[in-house]
Amino acid sequence: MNVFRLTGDIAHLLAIILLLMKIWKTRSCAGVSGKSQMMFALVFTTRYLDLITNFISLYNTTMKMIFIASSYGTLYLMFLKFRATYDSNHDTFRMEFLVVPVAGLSFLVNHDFSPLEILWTFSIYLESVAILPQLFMISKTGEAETITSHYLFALGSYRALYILNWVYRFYFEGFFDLIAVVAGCVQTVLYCDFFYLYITKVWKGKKLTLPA
Amino acid sequence: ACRKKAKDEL
Repeated sequence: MNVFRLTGDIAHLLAIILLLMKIWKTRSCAGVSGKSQMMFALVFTTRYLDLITNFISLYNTTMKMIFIASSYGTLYLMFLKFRATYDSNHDTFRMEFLVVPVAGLSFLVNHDFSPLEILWTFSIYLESVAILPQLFMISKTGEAETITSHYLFALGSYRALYILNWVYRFYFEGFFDLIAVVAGCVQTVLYCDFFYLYITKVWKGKKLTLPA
Repeated sequence: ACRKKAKDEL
């Protein structure tokens, strides 16, 4: 564990808490993409199947359980409890355009052709693009609530911090995982446009709106 | 190589 990974994990946890808080406090999931959230639940489910097969640390197990539980908690709030507030008209990104190619790629490019490993690879690839329906939704409506933009910033920062973690691990532990690194870079790049808007607008106290 | 170590990441 290094400082980059720890802050990355904390940013990830913070993002999830921010999203749950936004939905709970405003009693609304307006502006949140249910499709991105469904894919995140799928990401955690397929990646953390190793909870059953091997134990790493109490920290690892606890965080994994929190991530899985919170992703399904978010789905529960969005699709059951506050279903009426779900903005499905603006959540029109086609999930199959991401899930199908990602599934295909995880069969073709992986570290080991075994079920758990393919599912892990699938989750890594899917995570890298799972935010697209959310970003697409913001581009359709042209704006995002400030709390939603904080959520996205924390969520995007997490993988950027993981890149620093991988650089650190490469130099100090001789560890390198090409699949995770490439997917992590793709994931971070997808947020760049959002990061720019967030820093130039939200940090100056304005609402996140897209240029017309 | 070293793939197994990634399993300690989240």
